[in-house]
Amino acid sequence: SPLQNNLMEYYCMV
Amino acid sequence: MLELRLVQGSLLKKVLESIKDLVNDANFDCSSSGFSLQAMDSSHVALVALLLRSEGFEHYRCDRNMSMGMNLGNMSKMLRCAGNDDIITIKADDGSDTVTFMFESPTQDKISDFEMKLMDIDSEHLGIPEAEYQSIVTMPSAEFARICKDLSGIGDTVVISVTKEGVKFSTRGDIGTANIVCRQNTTVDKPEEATVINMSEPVSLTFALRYMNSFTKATTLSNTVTISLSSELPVVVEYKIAEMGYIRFYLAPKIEE
Repeated sequence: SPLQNNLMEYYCMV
Repeated sequence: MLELRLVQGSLLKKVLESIKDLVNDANFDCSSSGFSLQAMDSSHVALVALLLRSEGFEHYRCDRNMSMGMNLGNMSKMLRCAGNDDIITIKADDGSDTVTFMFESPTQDKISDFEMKLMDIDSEHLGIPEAEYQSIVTMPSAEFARICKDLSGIGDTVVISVTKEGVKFSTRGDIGTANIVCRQNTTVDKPEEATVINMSEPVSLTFALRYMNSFTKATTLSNTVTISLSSELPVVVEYKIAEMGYIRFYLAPKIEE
């Protein structure tokens, strides 16, 4: 099954 | 001092019902422009962004920017005590550790107030830049909800593929496979029944159906849903909230090892 990616891989904390 | 009077109180009830199972605690941010929220689920896979613009409230007073930490389960318990036709007013004093929800029946013969404790929540605010999406699909929200529900009986993930021909939702599981294709259909009687595909490039992404199904709890807020996809980005599932703003769900795609 494909890996679940995380939103932190795409967006930075502000 | 904060005082927000929402004549269509059912909107706030529906908003809470659509996000309370995804996010436990969240900061509601109040400024002169509106009442908003951004929060991630505990696994940081999904994010909800809500905006209710100040113009959508009958009365909107927010003397200075405020961030109010609330447990969404508790907030939902209180808002469930409001009737669907009730006017809801949210009130908070500067520096207070409570918020008050006031419910007025349309005939003004029943007025209730509920005071809820606020909480300190570590802010986990993500900067989400404006993006040009490769494919944007607008379709009836009930149709999208039906597809997510149907597919989750067969598999755990959905592959959403957009081509010129239409948008395809696919899954596979132990019992077999399923493919549902929705073609662009703009010749319907009512615009909210149309499926519209704006595609600059074909795209295909895999998502967990559990989260997609959770997002569809917002179906009652809007007749249509807009799904924005790009191969390098999380999907955005947006429900417009009539005249007031939106609720957007972001979900990170699954990737092949």
